[in-house]
Amino acid sequence: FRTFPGMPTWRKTHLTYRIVNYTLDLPRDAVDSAIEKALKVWEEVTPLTFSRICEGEADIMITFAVRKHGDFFDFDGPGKVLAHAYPPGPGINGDAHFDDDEQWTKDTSGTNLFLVAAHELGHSLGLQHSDKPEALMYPVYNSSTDLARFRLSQDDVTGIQSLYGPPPASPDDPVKPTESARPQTPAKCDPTLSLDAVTTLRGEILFFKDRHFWRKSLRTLEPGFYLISSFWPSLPSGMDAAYEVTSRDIVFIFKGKQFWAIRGNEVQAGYPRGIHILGFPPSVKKIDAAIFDKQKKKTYFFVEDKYWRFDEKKQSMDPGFPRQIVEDFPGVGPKVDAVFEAFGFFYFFSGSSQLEFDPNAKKVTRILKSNSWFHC
Amino acid sequence: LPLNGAARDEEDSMDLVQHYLEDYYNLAKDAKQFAKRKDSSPVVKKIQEMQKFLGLKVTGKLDSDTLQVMRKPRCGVPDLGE
Repeated sequence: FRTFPGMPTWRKTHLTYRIVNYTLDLPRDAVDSAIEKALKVWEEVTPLTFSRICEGEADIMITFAVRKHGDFFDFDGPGKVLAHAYPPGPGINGDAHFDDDEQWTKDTSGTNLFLVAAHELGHSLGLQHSDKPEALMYPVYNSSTDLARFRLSQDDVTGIQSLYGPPPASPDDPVKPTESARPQTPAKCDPTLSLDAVTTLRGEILFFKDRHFWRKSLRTLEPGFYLISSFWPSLPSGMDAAYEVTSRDIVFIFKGKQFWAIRGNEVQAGYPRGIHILGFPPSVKKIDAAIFDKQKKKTYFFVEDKYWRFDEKKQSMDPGFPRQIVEDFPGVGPKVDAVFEAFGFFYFFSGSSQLEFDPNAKKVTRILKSNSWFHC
Repeated sequence: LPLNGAARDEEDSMDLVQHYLEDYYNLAKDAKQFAKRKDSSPVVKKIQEMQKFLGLKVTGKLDSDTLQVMRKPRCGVPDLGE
């Protein structure tokens, strides 16, 4: 994402808008509803609120116009430029203009007013164009957007929250159960939080949960929170395990019978591959957790109550495995969700608990909550 | 004299590119004859900048993918600030 030069923002959180005139392409209530819905897109991820006024000067003045319309940027007839808007500030700033030579529609048969309005209002709030094609703030109109499933991209959310912060949490808001199969956005300080996978990556720690991950640097207290797809579009959500081979600058990601390799933000060619090429028997359907031991150059794969040991130098499973987890990691298990290494300790995650394990002393040294790294 | 079809298409594309780069990528208005210049020309650099920003293959040339994206409807706000 980008912001405008000088990062102009609104200095207040409650803004007014006015629909100055209407297109003839749509009924008035359809225009009202598209604008309301477009504002709500941004309202949901920021502390900003909006109210409509019907006369006088609003912060955001919305107009439909053709060709020359009183600013420095004339419209150009049907197609090409659909609309434009100005960054926050007084006067024309904050205003959004729509080219009425377009065929505005509620669906995507013409130019969808909601999509364009949501984009323009992003400018009105201070976002410049994004270079991410999946972002709402990408400059080119995408007529194949699925309106029923519309959602801001992580890039849009990160961008607008860099200007205004996230919406305030209300303790009175009950957590609404959802009937949707789509997982809820996980809350890092939820005491019942469990994790899918944890790994280091170039000195940072990544905590994966459903479609998201937290990225924690040891230099900062607060972790960043991102969509997995915003960094690695081809990786699956709900992954099973992840580990970093630091000496090769590679992180391996496991889900089901497949695994991927990533280097930084690039998924490596030739993946996904089947886990059985690593030497697992066909009975193994998924890996629960994995960790690379830098000292021994071995990777431990945890599956149910057993573990396998993989020699990264020989690229083969060590003989004599699997073994029971509890035999060599007393106090851990029987089953683990995730594991990673920091400061010479192994940190095992199981449900909402985390065990700090000293691999030299072969004992658990601390019991923690799974979110102990999140500065809750 | 009227241009033949292919020549007209090419000229239209050149106009489109010139205006696109001027409007959205701050190309100086006096940068003429841009298509014929060498790789180091400011126009080629602007095309590369645009291709990079729009997630296209960065060639510095007006390939069909680049022209296709430039012909799509878009927001009128410039992609890059001063």
